[in-house]
Amino acid sequence: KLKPKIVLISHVYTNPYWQYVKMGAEKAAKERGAIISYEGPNVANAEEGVKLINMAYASKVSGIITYVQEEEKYIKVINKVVDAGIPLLTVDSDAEKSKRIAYIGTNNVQAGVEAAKEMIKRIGHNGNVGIIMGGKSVKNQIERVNGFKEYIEKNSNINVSDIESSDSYLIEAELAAKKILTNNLKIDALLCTSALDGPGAAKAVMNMGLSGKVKIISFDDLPETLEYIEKGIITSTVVQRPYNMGYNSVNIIMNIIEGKKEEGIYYTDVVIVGKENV
Amino acid sequence: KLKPKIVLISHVYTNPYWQYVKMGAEKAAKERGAIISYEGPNVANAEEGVKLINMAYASKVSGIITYVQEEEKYIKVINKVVDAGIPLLTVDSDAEKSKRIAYIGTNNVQAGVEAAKEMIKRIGHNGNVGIIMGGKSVKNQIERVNGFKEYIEKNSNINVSDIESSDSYLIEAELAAKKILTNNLKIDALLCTSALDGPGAAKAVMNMGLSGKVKIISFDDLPETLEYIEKGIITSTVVQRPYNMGYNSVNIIMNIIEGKKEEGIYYTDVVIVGKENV
Amino acid sequence: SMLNKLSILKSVKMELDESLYNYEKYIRENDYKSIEIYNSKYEDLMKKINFLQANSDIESRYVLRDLKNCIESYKKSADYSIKLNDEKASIDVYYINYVETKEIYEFCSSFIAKLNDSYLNY
Amino acid sequence: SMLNKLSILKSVKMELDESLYNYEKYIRENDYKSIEIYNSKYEDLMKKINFLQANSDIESRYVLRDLKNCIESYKKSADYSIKLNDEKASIDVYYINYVETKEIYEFCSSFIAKLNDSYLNY
Ligand SMILES: O[C@@H]1[C@@H](O)[C@H](O)OC[C@H]1O
Ligand SMILES: O[C@@H]1[C@@H](O)[C@H](O)OC[C@H]1O
Repeated sequence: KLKPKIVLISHVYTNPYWQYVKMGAEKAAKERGAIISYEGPNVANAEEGVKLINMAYASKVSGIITYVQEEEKYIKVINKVVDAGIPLLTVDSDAEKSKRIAYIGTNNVQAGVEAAKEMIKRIGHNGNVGIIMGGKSVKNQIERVNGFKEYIEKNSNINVSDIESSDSYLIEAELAAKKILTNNLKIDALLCTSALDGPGAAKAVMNMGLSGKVKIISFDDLPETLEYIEKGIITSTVVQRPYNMGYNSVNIIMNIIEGKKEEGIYYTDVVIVGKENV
Repeated sequence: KLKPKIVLISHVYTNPYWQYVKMGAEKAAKERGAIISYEGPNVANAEEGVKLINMAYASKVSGIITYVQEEEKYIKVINKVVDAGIPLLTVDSDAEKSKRIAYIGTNNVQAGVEAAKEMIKRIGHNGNVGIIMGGKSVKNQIERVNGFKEYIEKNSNINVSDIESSDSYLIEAELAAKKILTNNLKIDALLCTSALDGPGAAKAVMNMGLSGKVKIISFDDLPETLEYIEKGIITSTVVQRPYNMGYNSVNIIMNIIEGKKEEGIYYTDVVIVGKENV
Repeated sequence: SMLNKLSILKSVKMELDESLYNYEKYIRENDYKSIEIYNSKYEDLMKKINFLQANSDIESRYVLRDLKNCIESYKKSADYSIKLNDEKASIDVYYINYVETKEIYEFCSSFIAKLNDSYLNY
Repeated sequence: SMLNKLSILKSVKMELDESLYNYEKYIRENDYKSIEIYNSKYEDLMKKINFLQANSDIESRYVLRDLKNCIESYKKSADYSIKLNDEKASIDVYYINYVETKEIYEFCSSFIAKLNDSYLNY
């Protein structure tokens, strides 16, 4: 007797952050008698993401948990899936205008605010900041940058000098950081809004001999991010709960499959980690 | 002992016009002791076309014959291949700004002029014409339309009312024709500038009960185009020489491989075919 | 044997390809012989899927479930556009559905490739 | 036998994947152990290619020629970026080359899939 299959569709298939989401999902699946199929685009783009939802829909899976690249491009396919009776949740990045049953993940706007508070704490009320985003048109990255910028504008004289994108790839994060630091001579700190942006920025800062001169506030706690914090290259990081996102998503799906009513927004929290509490 | 391999890269892999180019190429290859690898994009786009050239280059083939989607996007890769000593010819659509060794195919601007003359012959010096192109940004389609429009403007009062693209697919040609005929109520004739556009337009004209009321001037002589001419649905067609293009391209490549000097533009001719001479 | 399963799987791919070819031919040309071939190909490949399901390990049976469901989705989508075509609906009425049918075919191909790998994973 | 060739071919794919993985690891982290693995994987997979070439029919040997040439192109491209990395060149100096290396890897994968089909075509 085959178990129900839940498809987990990530932002970018190879991004290591998503291994934690997958582990949490697989843990819950094992406990609840389901299997997980981990999928994701090779490059972050909405067309690839929508295609993977369509593929899961055509193979009549029992549930779909999906990241949302650009919300407008997802509404139609999400509504089709939910209207057909397949439970679909969004994870890490939401599509609240769609019929998705629930969202599990960080409040990304608020996480941007937390990063802004941390930035002020670390560099004071004045200074120039460059931002490396993990994609310029993906929902959760836009929300973090917006939350950051709004708080910075209201509560400091910090200036956002430049914004580049890594598209959530490590080498590209290093390139983006180098570009910002080359094009803007008075950068005091970098904000890195996705998991690989911090390590990429750290490598660029070191290679350009700017360690100790340019601070880095990043997201997530990949092993290399924590190592860079211990070395004092990355100042601090906004740690999310990807394992919990995965674990909770699968449990919500299984509750729905077993007939329980579930819906809504399930925020996971963030915590700031620096050298002092790594 | 393995024979030299020549890669033939088409506009769109499935387009039946390219079967004639392939047949001519295979005939010459058999005569000259080579083999042909027929490749082509699934959809007409320059990135797919360039990727296939890069693939042929990486596998160190003996020669490349390639269609050109958008010339600007091809220059760099063509130059790389020729600089590395692999003979590269363009076929059917040229990249004269590149270092390609030779071009074999129709003079597409002039073919547009021939189509314009034929249009005037068939509908007179006044009237409204819609154009279905096999791609709005591909080189040879643009040239045909430009040649047509320039001649029409100087030599008639014919008005080009609308232009749509089929992207060289049959069903999409029917859609494009229907869209033109629906959006423009006084169309006297359709010009169809790639092989499947004529049959697609013919089907739309029939389905809309406009047979005999809207003339069709098309390109090429696919079997279904000739059938539609016999039925009086398509008025006439500009017939190219795809078999010769393929045959001559391979011979030029083999001449170069055998040390002979070859370069330049090798135009193949066109002939107009209507019911009277089908 | 594994070679036998790989051979049957390759045959499944060929029949799916012929099914799509004949579906498109019917949509383009209203060729009734094409629609007969389309229907018989579907029956042939479902028999083979059922045989593979009865003779595969658990890992492959998960992929076979996906493939079978996907082929059913492909057929449902294709039948819908055939129905509209039979009712003389114009192509623009069911063009979206025609494009979706072809996309679902691609998904079926992906599952076939995945199953091929699963069989080679011994 | 055909099963033997399919098995060797699958092994070629795995070694190519590991070669790319270690190349990228080296580019990202300057991990010298990665570069040793990258080099040894290349030698392993070329031995297997040579064995397959000596034991395949003519049609497969054309695809093997493409594959072998493509793997050589992949190595040449990867070695160049490794050289620049060793010389402490910044990533932006050889980023184009890094992207090309990964694209050539994809071409090698396509030829492997084509050879897999060729072997199943018996
Ligand atoms: O969306 C993910 C984001 O939440 C994390 O911060 O970085 C990796 C991304 O894929
Ligand atoms: O480029 C080709 C063109 O010459 C022909 O007319 O139609 C088919 C196209 O692919």
